[in-house]
Amino acid sequence: MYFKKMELFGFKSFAEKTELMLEPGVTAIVGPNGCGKTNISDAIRWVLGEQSAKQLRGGKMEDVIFNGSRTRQPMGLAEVCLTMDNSQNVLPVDYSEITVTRRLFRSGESEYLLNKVPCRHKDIIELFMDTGVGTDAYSTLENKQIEMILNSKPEDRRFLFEEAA
Amino acid sequence: MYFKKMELFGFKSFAEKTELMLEPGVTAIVGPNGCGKTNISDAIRWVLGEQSAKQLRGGKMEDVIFNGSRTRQPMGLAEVCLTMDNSQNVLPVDYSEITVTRRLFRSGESEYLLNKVPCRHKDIIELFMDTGVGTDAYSTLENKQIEMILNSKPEDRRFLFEEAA
Amino acid sequence: SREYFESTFKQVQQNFSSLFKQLFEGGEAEMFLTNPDDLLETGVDINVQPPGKKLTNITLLSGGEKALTAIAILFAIFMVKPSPFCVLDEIDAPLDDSNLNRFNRMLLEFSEKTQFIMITHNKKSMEMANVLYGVTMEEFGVSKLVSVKFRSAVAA
Amino acid sequence: SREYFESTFKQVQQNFSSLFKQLFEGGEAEMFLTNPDDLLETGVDINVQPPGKKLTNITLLSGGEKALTAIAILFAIFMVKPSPFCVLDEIDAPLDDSNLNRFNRMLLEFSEKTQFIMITHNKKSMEMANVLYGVTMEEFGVSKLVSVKFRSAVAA
Ligand SMILES: Nc1ncnc2c1ncn2[C@@H]1O[C@H](COP(=O)(O)OP(=O)(O)OP(=O)(O)O)[C@@H](O)[C@H]1O
Ligand SMILES: Nc1ncnc2c1ncn2[C@@H]1O[C@H](COP(=O)(O)OP(=O)(O)OP(=O)(O)O)[C@@H](O)[C@H]1O
Ligand SMILES: [Mg+2]
Ligand SMILES: [Mg+2]
Repeated sequence: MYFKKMELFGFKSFAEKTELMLEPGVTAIVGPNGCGKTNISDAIRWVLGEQSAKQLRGGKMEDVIFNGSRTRQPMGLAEVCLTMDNSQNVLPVDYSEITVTRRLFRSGESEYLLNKVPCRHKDIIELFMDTGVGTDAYSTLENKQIEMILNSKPEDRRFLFEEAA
Repeated sequence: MYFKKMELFGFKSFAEKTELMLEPGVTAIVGPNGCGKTNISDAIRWVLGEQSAKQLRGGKMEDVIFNGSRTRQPMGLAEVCLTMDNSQNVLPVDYSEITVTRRLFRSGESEYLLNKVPCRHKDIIELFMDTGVGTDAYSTLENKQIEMILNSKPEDRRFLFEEAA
Repeated sequence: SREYFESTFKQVQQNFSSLFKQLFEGGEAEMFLTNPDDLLETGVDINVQPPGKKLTNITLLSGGEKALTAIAILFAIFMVKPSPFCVLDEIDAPLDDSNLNRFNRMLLEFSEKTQFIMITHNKKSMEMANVLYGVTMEEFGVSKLVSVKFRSAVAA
Repeated sequence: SREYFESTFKQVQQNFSSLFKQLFEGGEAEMFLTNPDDLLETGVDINVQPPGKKLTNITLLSGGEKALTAIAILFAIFMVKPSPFCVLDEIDAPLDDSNLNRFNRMLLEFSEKTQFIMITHNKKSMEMANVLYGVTMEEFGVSKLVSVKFRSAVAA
């Protein structure tokens, strides 16, 4: 299983519809400070079901919707679609390709879709349960976490193994 | 006032007597990972009176004494001397040059000296009170602190101003 | 379950020791349970010994040594349970050139089972990637993606 | 004392706004007291607006923007009460090339009143220093100092 494509629209600083084609192996993302690199990583966490605004560096979930700039008005919707290859049936569904979509409206209404069919948040979480791809897995690592893993008390490090067990 | 010289002996990875001549302006310290750069910054904090082993990344204060290597035995003493220019009488003593010395023996005994005359920890702390040089001042900045200053609650940021007031 | 935790832990423990030696080109590292009699509550602690140094607690390690040790832990877990996907956000920043090279070599090996997105400012790390994207903000406040290089993993 | 806190705060507040504009080459930043009626308990909060972006809370800033903002705070305090001495330990690591240049330029200005020790892996930062020391561990586990460059501040 691997991620093939991600489409962002109105998510954080990605006001324009943006398409990121992905391949197996290593994809490097570069650019000046504040240009939107970590926002891409936030988009992946969000579409996979992240419920904590703080984990996405915001105060409230609405902070993920494009908030405007000097030349643009704020948008009313954030949408991220993530397409995955499932030819080896890692995910327990009968499709060789799966697209997960998440939308959030300024009104607070949120939508999830699996291959364009509306579903619940719970369905997304269950889909990725135990695959190692998901919001509670260790699939994002930054310097803050390195301090946390190494400086925390031994009892706090158990979560790393329980995840893998 | 500026720091003119620092001598380390048996402090952390500085097993050999080491002399660091300092000038006004900017002194850059470079070198591979784990070679001892941040240990130099710890030495400055320590000689100025730091009492918390945790602030020096250790478990107990004894962790600052050279602990041995593949080819050397652990040492029994850590000593740091810091010589400062005081020609403008920023520090309330009648010397144009001041050397602060701190020693710690494995036995747990510790010594402080001011221009080679034994003194107490309290004398060192009082000497630097209100000068902006000292262990509780903001005179060391690393990435961990940046996260702390910006992510802490507004009430927690007061200490930055009280220091300067 | 208890047995499962124990067997996973033993595998990660072994992987961690060997990956640490590879990343540090020597030295020793050991992971152990603080309370092996109570598998449901026990903590996990780590002692490390970078090459030529004495065994120390991980809090005495330098910034770069800590980053490399954490990477060894992450990859040790991936060997037991590969995650299909992982984002690394500037974790190569604290590394000096020789550690950076060892890290990038290991990353390439693990990228056969795990797909990585690596956010970096390091030119050496950019060179080893299969695909390279640049993000710009020509229009203030609005991110735009620019694809810089596409070398298919197969051709490499 | 209360009056002293208030007058210090007002000066730091002004300095911070102008230093932020210099480091970001534009934008706005504002520091304010969360409870100005109670000077003994009040917190200090910050709103920033990088050039061309909307006003945001500092938690939404990027890694590099946060580092630059924290540097503006530190220097704003130094303008009110210069510290004779300061160690900066790899705080230039999250900065891209153009922010690094602006930071180094400002550091040089402040180094007239404050003596800085800057631990860095960045070649550009090494170049601007008056004195450059290398630390090596030829003998495993034992640090040794090598003086690389001594350009007296006066001659520069
Ligand atoms: N909802 C939003 N609408 C518009 N812009 C946003 C929104 N949320 C965050 N941003 C902007 O995104 C920028 C941060 O982007 P990001 O953290 O991805 O930067 P980065 O490329 O990772 O930079 P660095 O190299 O400094 O880490 C901030 O300047 C912030 O103002
Ligand atoms: N008491 C001690 N005796 C001997 N060595 C010690 C002692 N305390 C710390 N060390 C060693 O010092 C090293 C850390 O040095 P330091 O943190 O200064 O590295 P650094 O040059 O800052 O590296 P980086 O670039 O990775 O931050 C560790 O490897 C540690 O083992
Ligand atoms: Mg970032
Ligand atoms: Mg260091």
